[in-house]
Amino acid sequence: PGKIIAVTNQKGGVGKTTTAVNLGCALGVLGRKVMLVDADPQSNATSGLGVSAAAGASVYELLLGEVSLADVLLPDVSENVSLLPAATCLTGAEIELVGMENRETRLGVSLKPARRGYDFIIIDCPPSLGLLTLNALSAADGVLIPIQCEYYALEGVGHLLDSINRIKRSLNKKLSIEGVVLTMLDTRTNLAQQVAEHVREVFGEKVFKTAVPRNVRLSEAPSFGQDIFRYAKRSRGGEAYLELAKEVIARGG
Amino acid sequence: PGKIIAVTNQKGGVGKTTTAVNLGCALGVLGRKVMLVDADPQSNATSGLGVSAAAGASVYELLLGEVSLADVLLPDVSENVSLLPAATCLTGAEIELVGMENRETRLGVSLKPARRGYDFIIIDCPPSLGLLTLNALSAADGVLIPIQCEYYALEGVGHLLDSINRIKRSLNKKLSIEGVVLTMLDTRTNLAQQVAEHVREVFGEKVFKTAVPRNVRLSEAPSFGQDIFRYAKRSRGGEAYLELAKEVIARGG
Ligand SMILES: Nc1ncnc2c1ncn2[C@@H]1O[C@H](COP(=O)(O)OP(=O)(O)OP(=O)(O)O)[C@@H](O)[C@H]1O
Ligand SMILES: Nc1ncnc2c1ncn2[C@@H]1O[C@H](COP(=O)(O)OP(=O)(O)OP(=O)(O)O)[C@@H](O)[C@H]1O
Ligand SMILES: [Mg+2]
Ligand SMILES: [Mg+2]
Repeated sequence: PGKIIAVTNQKGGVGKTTTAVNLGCALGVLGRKVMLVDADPQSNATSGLGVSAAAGASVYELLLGEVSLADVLLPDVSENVSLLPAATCLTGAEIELVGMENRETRLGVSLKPARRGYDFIIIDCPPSLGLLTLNALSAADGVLIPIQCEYYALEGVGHLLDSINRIKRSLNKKLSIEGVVLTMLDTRTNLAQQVAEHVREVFGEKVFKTAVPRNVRLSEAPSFGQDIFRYAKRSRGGEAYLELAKEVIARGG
Repeated sequence: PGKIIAVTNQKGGVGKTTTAVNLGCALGVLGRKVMLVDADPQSNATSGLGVSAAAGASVYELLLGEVSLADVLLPDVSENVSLLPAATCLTGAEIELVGMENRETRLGVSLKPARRGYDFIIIDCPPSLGLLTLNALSAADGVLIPIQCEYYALEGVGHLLDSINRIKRSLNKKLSIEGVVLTMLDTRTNLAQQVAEHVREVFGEKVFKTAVPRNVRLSEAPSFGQDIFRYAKRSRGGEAYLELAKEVIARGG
């Protein structure tokens, strides 16, 4: 139980947070118990669910060993979903962690005791391959890689795979690629079609059949502090994330 | 001479690289001499101009003091534009710099001797507030902030302003906000209009009159290794960046 999935891609703005929040909440709507971990100093997943990032202790204090998981976890931010919130002081964590013992595995150690209580633990990562992302990769069973159908988004994938393999060899033997999801797909442009084709060539079966279309409801929802199922359940964005959740469950969640 | 502008916003995917490359090349088209500095480990600005990031020494070796500026600078990547390329090993720089002397000011020291030879030095930053971005802020005269008209993009601006003020107080008294540019503006959506209005309320005169519309030519150009003026000069994207360059010059470049 308690499959840990890190949602990561160091390219910025490819839909990591939108995927972590809405896939997490889709799994909740389908009756799975989910913990969403916001490991990004921007704390977008936290505010996207209507939680004020400054309110209390966060992932930051957990990583530094100052609080226990129970002290920071916020239950029921959405149906069957609890949240481990971020705070902006997480930016400092990257530099503070450099000098600490077990600097890459502290998140995994904190999450381990909680696994039994959840079906899925989904970690939203910042757009970098620094210590916060390395902590997520060390803790995870699988990596879910959102890829925007744009040229720059394709470029960095090799570098991400190198980091995943490095963590797999050194800190986390069980780590594998859960899957690749195409995001903000606008089928009207040639570039998007070409990038999508290239991603399917490189990743084959790993690419989820569900591609998430560009859908303005997905970018509106966080401004109301809601996931897509509370904001616009019948939208194309809501339906895509529900389909994606069904595929994640079918792959062995 | 040699005004240094850091293009930065820790929110990912807001158009930092697209702005640094195409504003830089627009200034070149208008006859200004420009150096483009790629301080992002993703090296998108480098590959977006058709340069292979792996080819030789980069900003990384410059920051560690192993090479001189002349050793790494690539002249004439575009009309009147030379490039200080990035390489993926820059990811390591963030951790390696932590333990070094003058870790936040090394880029500024390297660029100082070159200022006389250029009208503008434009620095593309990674999506974080780590040591690479702090180096760019310490070296810069002005900060140009691209803001995508989306909810999450608005959230992080306060945090960015805190970092700018911190660097201004401690390491770089001359640092000021050059301006804010609205990017990927799709005037058909309510959210974009609301965000644009909010940005103009917060930043007033600092917001450039030119907003960059969403234009597929801008995302296609890097896949051909070209800036927008070589790829599709008469496109809405090309015209917007030419107008933006004229505003930057008028503001005292
Ligand atoms: N399918 C979609 N349709 C429309 N807008 C989307 C979609 N997915 C994401 N967005 C919007 O695009 C922007 C980038 O998405 P998001 O913030 O989730 O990416 P990210 O990878 O988490 O970014 P960062 O690298 O900063 O963490 C956001 O404003 C979001 O609302
Ligand atoms: N005005 C625009 N119209 C259409 N596409 C755009 C526009 N500006 C940028 N893009 C595309 O949006 C994506 C994000 O832009 P870009 O990579 O420049 O952002 P960034 O802030 O540099 O990202 P990162 O945070 O990863 O460094 C890219 O694929 C780019 O080609
Ligand atoms: Mg995010
Ligand atoms: Mg960039």
